[in-house]
Formats: sequence, C-alpha cells, structure tokens
Amino acid sequence: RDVPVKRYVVNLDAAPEEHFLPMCQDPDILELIPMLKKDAKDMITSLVPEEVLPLVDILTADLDQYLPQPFAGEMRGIANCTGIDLGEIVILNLAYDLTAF
Amino acid sequence: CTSIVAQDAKGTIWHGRNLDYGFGDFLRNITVMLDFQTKGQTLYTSTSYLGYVGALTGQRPNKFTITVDERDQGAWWMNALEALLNKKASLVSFLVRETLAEADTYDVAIQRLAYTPLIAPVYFIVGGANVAEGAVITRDRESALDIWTMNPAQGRWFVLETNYDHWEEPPADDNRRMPTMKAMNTTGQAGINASSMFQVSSTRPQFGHVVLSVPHVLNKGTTYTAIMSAAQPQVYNTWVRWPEG
Repeated sequence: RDVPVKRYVVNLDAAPEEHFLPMCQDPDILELIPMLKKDAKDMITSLVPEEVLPLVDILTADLDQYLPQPFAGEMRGIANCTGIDLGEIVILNLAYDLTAF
Repeated sequence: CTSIVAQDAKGTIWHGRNLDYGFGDFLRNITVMLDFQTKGQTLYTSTSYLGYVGALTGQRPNKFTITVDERDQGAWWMNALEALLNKKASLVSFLVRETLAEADTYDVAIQRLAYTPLIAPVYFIVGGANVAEGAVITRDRESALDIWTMNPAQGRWFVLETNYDHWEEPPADDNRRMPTMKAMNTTGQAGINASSMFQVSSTRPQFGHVVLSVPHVLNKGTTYTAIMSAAQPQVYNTWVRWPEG
C-alpha cells in the first residue's frame, strides 16, 4: 500500500491567493475537506499549548504585518477555497515552530 | 523522521527521507507533491500537505535538496519569545521554501539555512548535485551549532539524521540511527540508487515473518517516504506509507 502521491502545479506568476486554487478545485481534494476540517480541530487541540492560542489570534488578525508574502496571501486563499477558518490554517502552518521544544 | 544523504560509487548524490509524525492517517490522506512554476518552468518542487504553505521536503532541480527533521530543545515559551522579539526570525518551513526559491547554489543554500535566525531549533539535511555535497545542519534558534558534512574521500559516503544531535547517542528506546546505518552499510556505496534508498527507508525489524514493534527506520509514525537526487530531478517522488497495512 505504498501509494505515490498526487502532484499539482503552483503557478508563482499568479497572485498568492490563487496559488493553491487548482489543488482546492480537484474533486478528490474537495471530498476530503469535511474530514480535514474535523481532523484539523483535533490536531490543533492536541498539539498546541493553550497559552499560545491568544498569540495566534493576534497574528491572524493582522496576518500581513506578521507573515511575509506569499505565505500570508496563500493562507488566505486556502481558507477561502476550503472554507476552513483562517486561524486554523495559520496554526497548522505554525505547527512545527509551536511544537519543536 | 529519518533523513539520509549518500553518494554512490559514481559520485551521484541521493537523498531519502521518512517523515514521521502523529496524526498519521490525517496526514497520509492530504499528502501532495507541488511543482512551483514560473513561466511554465519548475523552479522547485516540494512534498507537502493540503493547506500547508511551507516546505519540509524539497528540491531545487540540478542544485540541491532539503529535508527537515524535528529537533526538540528548550521550552515552548523560548520559541514564542524568539517569534515576538526577533523580527528577523523565520518559521522553519518558510525558510526552506524561500531557500528553494532563491538560493542558486548548494553553498548559498547551506549558508542561508545555517545562519538565518529561526523561531524553533531544527535539523536541516541538504544534498547537492555534485560530489561530496551532503550535510546535516544542527540548528539552534540563532545559528548553526554544527555543520556535519559528507567526506567520501575519507570513507564518510553518507550522512544521516534522525531527531538527535549526531555527536550524542540517541536514547535506547528511539534508536533509529543504528538500524539506518546498518542498512546503509549492508547496501554499500556501490549498491546505492533510488530503489535501494527506498528499501533502506523501508527497513523494519523482523524475526522470520513477524514484524517486531521496536523503533525503526519505517515505523508506525511514518507518513511518507521521499527519494530525491538534485542532479536527476525527475527521480523525485513521494510515497504515502501505511506501515501497519
């Protein structure tokens, strides 16, 4: 059951908000989104120290001030196309740095 | 995680990695490969997850390959302080993606990964496209603590990293380093290629037909295996692993 993974093109010439649109629009991915929403919440609750969550709220409220482009725009684009809360997308993207200690 | 950079007998550099993490089934379902293109040409490629914009595994074609292995040091608030007080500190996965996008040579990539301030400690494992280009960078938040390089001329034809500083013994209950070294030495420099790197990454402790439940190269937490060779960018592939069937 060692399965090669699906491959997508990210067009860096497009606006950051559009970088991950082709992946979001793939029917295989669309099918996964309800599961992703649920599992993302579980993962966040288990991984991130409670004390850190207020910091993430501050960061999410003014994403462009704290995160460089294209990352801030890409996260907004992913939140828009998946319907997942932007704060949750941000936390998942900070997961390594929040948990490597 | 386990990352290996090896030079085969012809001088080709190979880079293999297992990404081990919790939430395995969740991550296995959303693992993807991304070709980041400009003007229709691939600038760099990464293995990632749906919704994840950074890179923990990636390749700049014909230049270098990078993998990230977790390094747990200090307390959570040290990461938070670094994020709040050091405006130049980067997220680990963002630095990898920026390096893939902007560094034009193996040496530039090494310098950038070694000396850019980071929010969290980490191991960067880097492979190049030329002979003897392979290194493990042990990172603290501010800078590199150590850069351990391959030295085929003196018999060090591979470097490997799990999740412990290479100059210290790993804990007995998580010693994935020893079985990886054993598998590499059994394969030998002459036997190294994409297929054998995948086999090394798939090593499990077995007694007859019974797979033993001890930490190993391929383990319950392994979500994917990626094999790369910067000099042969078309080789790069990623397989989702289901170690428990």
